[in-house]
Amino acid sequence: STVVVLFEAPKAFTFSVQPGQRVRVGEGLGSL
Amino acid sequence: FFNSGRGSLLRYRPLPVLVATGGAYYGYQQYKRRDRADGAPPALATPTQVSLYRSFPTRLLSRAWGRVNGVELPTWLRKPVYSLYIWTFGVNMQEAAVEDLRHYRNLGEFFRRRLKASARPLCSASCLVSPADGRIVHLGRVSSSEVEQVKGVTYSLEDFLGPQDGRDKVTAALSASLSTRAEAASFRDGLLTSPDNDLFHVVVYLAPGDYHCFHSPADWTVALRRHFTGSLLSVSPGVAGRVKALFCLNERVALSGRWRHGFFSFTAVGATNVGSIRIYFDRELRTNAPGDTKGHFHDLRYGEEPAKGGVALQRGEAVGEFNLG
Repeated sequence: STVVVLFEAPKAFTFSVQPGQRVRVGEGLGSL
Repeated sequence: FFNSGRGSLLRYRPLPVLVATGGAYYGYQQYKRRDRADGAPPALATPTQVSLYRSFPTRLLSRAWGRVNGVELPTWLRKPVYSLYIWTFGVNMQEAAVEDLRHYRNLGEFFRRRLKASARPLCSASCLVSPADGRIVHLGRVSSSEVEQVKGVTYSLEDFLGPQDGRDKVTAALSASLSTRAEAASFRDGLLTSPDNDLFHVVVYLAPGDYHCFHSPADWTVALRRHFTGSLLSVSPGVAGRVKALFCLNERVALSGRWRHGFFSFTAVGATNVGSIRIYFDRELRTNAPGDTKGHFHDLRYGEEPAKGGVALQRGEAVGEFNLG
């Protein structure tokens, strides 16, 4: 199964994770 | 056997067998290595191959799989069966709310096990947190109305979310003015509420051993639930890299609404073994139901209920789960 999050954010938004990385619930994905 | 004259054709010849199998294995490894070295995405499946795959009764198989896994196991059998599953998929039972394997009546129940409250701390520094345990398949900025599901393989944003007028009225009204100004606004532009913003996406793949509940990735308000009926093809990264627009073909539940920066959506995409999606605050939702026709969608607008201004979700709050079958 897969989940997809699609969202609008200011252009300054940056991800703090990389493709291929394992993540867990509650782990930060990105911030402004 | 070796001394019989008529058995010459059947005589066991280890050397040719070893050379043939070894050669084939070596060739396969070289092929895989070359693919990795190129860094190029794997070749896409042809439309015929995709059609053939879609013609398999994946929904029926999924429901049958769910039925099998809903059968209550005798207590003595639970530990060996779940232990095999744990060993195969690398499940960490130490973080499960109930570690005693005999507690779970069937594999379906084991699959949707809960975690200890302290097992998943919430990152306080990020406005966006992971909604699920899994692996990031793709992420980034969405610069057009085509989104990458994995590197080099795209899908249409409009096919994935459905027509724009299905969004809640507030988001639609906010974006309408922008669309008018832009004159030739694309689907992506129509979703944005401010020209100073961009659209971003992140795709997380949940492997069979992962915790299969999903949580809210942010503080936001859900205005619309859209249930797309569809196929239940595998969504493993290998298949996602070969089947274009896989996420638009599969059964899925898309929740959309808004957060403090504008448009926000969360979509749970089903797969063959995990065909059912449950949303805790939506009792009407029925996924992977017999009789559903592929390629349709059904809406439920939470924002239109007079007593509610949509469903408010907090960052990290449990939203729903995937179920076997």
